[in-house]
Formats: sequence, structure tokens, C-alpha cells
Amino acid sequence: EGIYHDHDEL
Amino acid sequence: MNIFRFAGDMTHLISVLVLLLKIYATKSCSGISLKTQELYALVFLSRYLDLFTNYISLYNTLMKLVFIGSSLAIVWCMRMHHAVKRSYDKEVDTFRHYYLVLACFVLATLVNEQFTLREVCWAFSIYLEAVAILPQLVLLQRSGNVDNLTGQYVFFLGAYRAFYILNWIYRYFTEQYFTRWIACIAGIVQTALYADFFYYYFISWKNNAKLQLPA
Repeated sequence: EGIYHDHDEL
Repeated sequence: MNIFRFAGDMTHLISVLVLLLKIYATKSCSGISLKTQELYALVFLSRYLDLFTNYISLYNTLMKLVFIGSSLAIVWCMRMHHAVKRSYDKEVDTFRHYYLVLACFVLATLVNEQFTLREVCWAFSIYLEAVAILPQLVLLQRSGNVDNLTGQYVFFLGAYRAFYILNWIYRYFTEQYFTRWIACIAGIVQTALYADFFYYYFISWKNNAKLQLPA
């Protein structure tokens, strides 16, 4: 979706 | 996952292992700021809230467990372990880090990607990590000489976010959606705070001399 929200980084 | 991100995570892991080695091998935490360790424990606890709800990969979950576990273990050691806590320089580690927590929390409620518990906590952890090293750097400047393991710990801790900045630049040019501006700006501030330490670390490495920070 629009804003990047998965926080796949540490 | 790109090479910069992986290098950053490995550098961060090395810094944690160096600190654990120092405390375990020397049974001493002289030169280490308990306040910075407490701030880092808070950073990981507030950033990895989604540890069990948002599974990304085994690597991601394992690394989160390692960072949370090691930061809590170090705080516990420095507060409870009979031998280690005796070597803690309480009178030198006087940075008022609670103000940092408060300021970062207020900023996180004002500046975040979405006003939800998870995003506010995530922004809080990003801002707090940017300033978490301050008590440690102040302690090093006050205590003057820095032992090797402590110097290496701080060096790797500072280097890891520099790799993350390269990772964000790489992702900016290779992926459509990219709005990690909160992490980017905080990461640049965080790495900049290490600038003078890196300078003196490089000088000591070049002259093969002991790391000395000007008081």
C-alpha cells in the first residue's frame, strides 16, 4: 500500500 | 535484503558480541555506560513489538531475539552480577538519559508515519537509537583512555548504521515505494554523532597508539 509499513529491517 | 543491509546487521551483531566478550572475559564493565545499554534495551523492546505478530523471516526473528536478549542480559549483568557491577563507573556515567527518553517519546507522538501504537513505538525506537550512544560517548570522554574492546564495541556500533544508510540509498534507487525518511534522517544523525569518535579511532589505528579521546 502507499506508505511503507512492513518494517522488514532491524 | 541487500549486501549493505546484511553487512550492517553483521556489524551490529559483532558489536554486541565484542561487548559480551569484554564483560564475560574480563568480568568487568569499566568504561561501559549502563545508561546506553538501558536505552538500547528500550530501543529493541519498543521496535520489535511485532516480534510474534509480524513474521518476516527466520533470520529477522532470530536477529531480533539476539538483540533483545543480549541487551537485557548486559543490563542485568551490569546491575546484578556481583563482580561486574562492582566495576561499573556509576559516578562517571551521569548522563541524564531519562530526558532523552522523554524527548524521543514526545517527538515520536508528533512525527511518525501513522498515529498508531506500533508506528509511534517504532518512531520512538528510531529516535531513541539515534541518541542512545550519547551517555557512552560522554563517559569515554570523561574516562579518557579507552580499552581496546570498548573502543571496538563503539566503533562497530557506529559503523552498522552507516551500512544501513548505504542500504537505504540502494533501496531508494532500486524500489518504487520508499518512505523510510524517518529512519534515514535519524540514521544520519546517529552516524554523525560518532564522527569525532571515528576520527580519533582512525588516528589511534593509524599511529598504532592507544585510543585517546580529548577531555
